[in-house]
Amino acid sequence: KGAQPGIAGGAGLVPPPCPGRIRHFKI
Amino acid sequence: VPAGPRLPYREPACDDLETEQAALAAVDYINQNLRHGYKHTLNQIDKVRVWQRRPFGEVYHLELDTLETQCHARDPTPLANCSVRQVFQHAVEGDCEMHVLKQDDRLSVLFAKCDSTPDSREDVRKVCPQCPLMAPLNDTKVVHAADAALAAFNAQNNGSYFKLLEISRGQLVPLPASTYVEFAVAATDCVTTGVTDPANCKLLAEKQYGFCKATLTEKLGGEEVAVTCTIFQTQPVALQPQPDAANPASPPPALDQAAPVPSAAGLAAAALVVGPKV
Repeated sequence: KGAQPGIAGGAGLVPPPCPGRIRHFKI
Repeated sequence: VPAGPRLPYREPACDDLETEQAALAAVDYINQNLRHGYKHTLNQIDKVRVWQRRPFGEVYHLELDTLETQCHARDPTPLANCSVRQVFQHAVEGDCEMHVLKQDDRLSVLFAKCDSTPDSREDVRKVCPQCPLMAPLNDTKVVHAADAALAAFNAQNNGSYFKLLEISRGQLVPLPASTYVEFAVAATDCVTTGVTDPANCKLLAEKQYGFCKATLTEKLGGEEVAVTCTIFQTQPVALQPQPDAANPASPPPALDQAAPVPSAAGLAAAALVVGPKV
């Protein structure tokens, strides 16, 4: 079964630059 | 294909160290200029853009999410020691738009605009169906509870007569039928034993603040009040270094620049805890 072209196996996933991490909790 | 037009700003990641340092400086500025309510702590950096500034430096345009802590704005306790108000305690979120100048590795706030919003009733009820919700600060039961608690505190405290500075928080507790209130107080030039007309008592020139928590419980034929106050040591007040005059910080409406700001280094820990008194 051929791999889908152009989809990295997850290794290349880069988190979006913003918004940043949540330090406590979101309301 | 020629590169597109160069944007006049750059966008680092919201969790980059440089962004976080600017955000922490912004939150520090907010807390140093707050006069009412509670200190806030950084919860999330929503957005950041960094603009070049002529002739030197860069300006971080930040959008920040903050959360209310349980330390009153005038409490000298370091922010790191202030616990965040949890959802079941009816949390309050802050939204701030800040401009922070970075020049020669120094960070100073040029602009701050913040507002705060309590969590919804539904959110609180989701995590705690029985927990009391925040009541309006001018609710008659809340005002009465603060007055009764302060009267009880002054009656049993043989030093300065303390005046109410602000009611910071109130909750109407269904069972047992009671009112929970938190309020800030300030020492006056009167002594509790000799007060005839509190209106004649003036706040001390060297301000001494305190913060009280009280519960007024309705009993058959009367009411009972339990109050605990933390009186903060008078603080040598040092003016906060203001951003350079060319760019006076334009404080948000909620921040008042009138009173000088205690320098974080000069703050002493809370001195005296009195109570609970019933």
